Amino acid sequence: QRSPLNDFQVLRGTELQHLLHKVEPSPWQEDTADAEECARRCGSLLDCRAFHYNVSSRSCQLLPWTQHSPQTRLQRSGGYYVRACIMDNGVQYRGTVAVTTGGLPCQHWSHKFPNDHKYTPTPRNGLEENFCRNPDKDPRGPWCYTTNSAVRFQSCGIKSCRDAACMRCNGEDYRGAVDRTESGRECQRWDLQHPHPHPFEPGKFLDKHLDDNYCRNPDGSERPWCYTTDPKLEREFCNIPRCGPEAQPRHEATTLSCFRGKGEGYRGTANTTAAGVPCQRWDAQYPHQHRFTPEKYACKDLRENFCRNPDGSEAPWCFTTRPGMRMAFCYQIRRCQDNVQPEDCYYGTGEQYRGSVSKTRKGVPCQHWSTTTPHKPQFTPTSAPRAQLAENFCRNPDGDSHGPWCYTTDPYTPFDYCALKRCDDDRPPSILEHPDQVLFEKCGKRVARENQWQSKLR
Amino acid sequence: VVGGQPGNSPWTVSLRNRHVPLTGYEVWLGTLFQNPQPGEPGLQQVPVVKMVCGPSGSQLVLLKLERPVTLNQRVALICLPPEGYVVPPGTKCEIAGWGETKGTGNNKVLNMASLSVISNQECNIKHRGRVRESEMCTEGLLAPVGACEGDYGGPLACFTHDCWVLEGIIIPNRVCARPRWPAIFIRVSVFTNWIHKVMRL
Repeated sequence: QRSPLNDFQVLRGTELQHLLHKVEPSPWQEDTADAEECARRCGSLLDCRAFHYNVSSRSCQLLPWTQHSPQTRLQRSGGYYVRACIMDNGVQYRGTVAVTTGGLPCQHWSHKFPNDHKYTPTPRNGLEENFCRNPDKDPRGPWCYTTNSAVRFQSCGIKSCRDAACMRCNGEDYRGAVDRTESGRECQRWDLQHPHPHPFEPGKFLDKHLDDNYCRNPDGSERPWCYTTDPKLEREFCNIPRCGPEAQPRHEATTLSCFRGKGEGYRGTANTTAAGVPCQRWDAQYPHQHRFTPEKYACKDLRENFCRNPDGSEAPWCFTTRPGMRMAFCYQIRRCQDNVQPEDCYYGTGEQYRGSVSKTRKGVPCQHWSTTTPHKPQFTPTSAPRAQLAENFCRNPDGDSHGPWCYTTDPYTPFDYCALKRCDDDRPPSILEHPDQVLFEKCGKRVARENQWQSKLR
Repeated sequence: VVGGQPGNSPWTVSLRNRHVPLTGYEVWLGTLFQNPQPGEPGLQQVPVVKMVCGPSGSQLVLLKLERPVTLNQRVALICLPPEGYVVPPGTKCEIAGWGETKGTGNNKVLNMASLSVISNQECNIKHRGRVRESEMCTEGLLAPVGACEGDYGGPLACFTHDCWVLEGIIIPNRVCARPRWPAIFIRVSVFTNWIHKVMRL
């Protein structure tokens, strides 16, 4: 009694997307009893390689490709989201925990043995497999019959979403599953633009984990929030418990004299903008009113008028004391060099460097000059014999004025300069002494300014 | 730009959505307005897909766009100088940007200002030898004229041999448009070969 499903691999919560929009898969076929039925239909067709089966709408879509076909991508299905914690008494819980607090495996709901019972699984009531569920609204939350005849049923102890994850600081890295606002409104999914259009597309904020409709803090607000499903209220904060002192705050590498990344860890005392305008104190609301008060952003160290980055901007900034200039970046603060220590030195442009340093200034190992992955080199030991391109040592086969370099083993970085510095006693020729002539061909032309701008003014 | 005038600079790009990770950055071209309306004719919005860091200390990155832009009357190429080219002192240049005007101009449109190049030697007198070879200067005018917050990364374009050439990149200076004080830019010609190399490799 072989099932047609045996010919297929089951991937829950995923969907196959064809990247060429022009290619349409076959339409959905409604009223398909189950995945087996869908598998049977697919198996009978020569050009059917896979299928989507949607449990809740009981529909089947046959596909002529798999995730290994060109131009296809397997991705998380937007229609499938499982919350691992429970809201209220967990009647809606659809997770996959199948063991009780006493460690006993749960009995399948469709089985009447070893414990007989009155429940029958349907596509609607969620009594799948042997997962913990709460069909009788038990205030203690999801439970199951156990496989131990001596213990008929037992609770599963699944955490409430409110307690499953707490919030540190302003909750920028809260990744819990609360999806209600403080007034109890349900949150809008981040990947939807209705009822409220918004700029926070999950694909553009990958590091903010804007999953499903969970409360998040992608914009440096004082705590996690969400857009609501209530058309009359666009967005609202959520009630997320704060982590206790015992929860270790994530240690941001704080810096004092330079900044790393976006400078969120900068704790120095620079207090003017790059253009020299004095900064406004954070605890003042004049000349600029703002929401970044020290007490609401306690862990951002908004002391005095020091440059800080409380909201994930691209660098430390401050409100300025100039009424006409609300905020400005403090670019005068040096960026910390995250380069590795130079391990050797070179003269001139390094064309004669023959050392054995083989890593880039970021510490990435160099690719061997004689290999073609991950990058197809244009300079090889045979094409540039004089450069002595040995192994994966740093060299300068093209006379790059910035020194020895190599192809890197990072697929995203074709080449980079090496962990080398100019020798202290090196005296390179100055470009300022011998300016040479210049010849230009095309480019650098533009419509005469006056006539175009005047027409626009008029 | 402080002390500038509205103008046209078809190679000046506006970098938007910088409050998101790189995957959200966009470049806007073909407009003179700081906040062009959606659907404005000529406006081109292209996402940035990759960033390549420049040589150490260059303060430069190269941005790869998701797709090529369309060149037209509003969007034009600017020349790159040959490697190591030194702009002769006295060369007429201009800066452009949508940044801070400090009340000296219309901050709703692209502003430009004309500046003249001075030698590093002359510039180092006021800057007490701190100007590097990979930097260049323009003279400080009596009136406050120069780049400011929001202009950084913009062009210092110079008219050389009948062409506009991208000779400098605006970087933050200690003070915006400080009268009688030379402004410092990154010297693009020190990085021309690097730019070509990145595109080639």
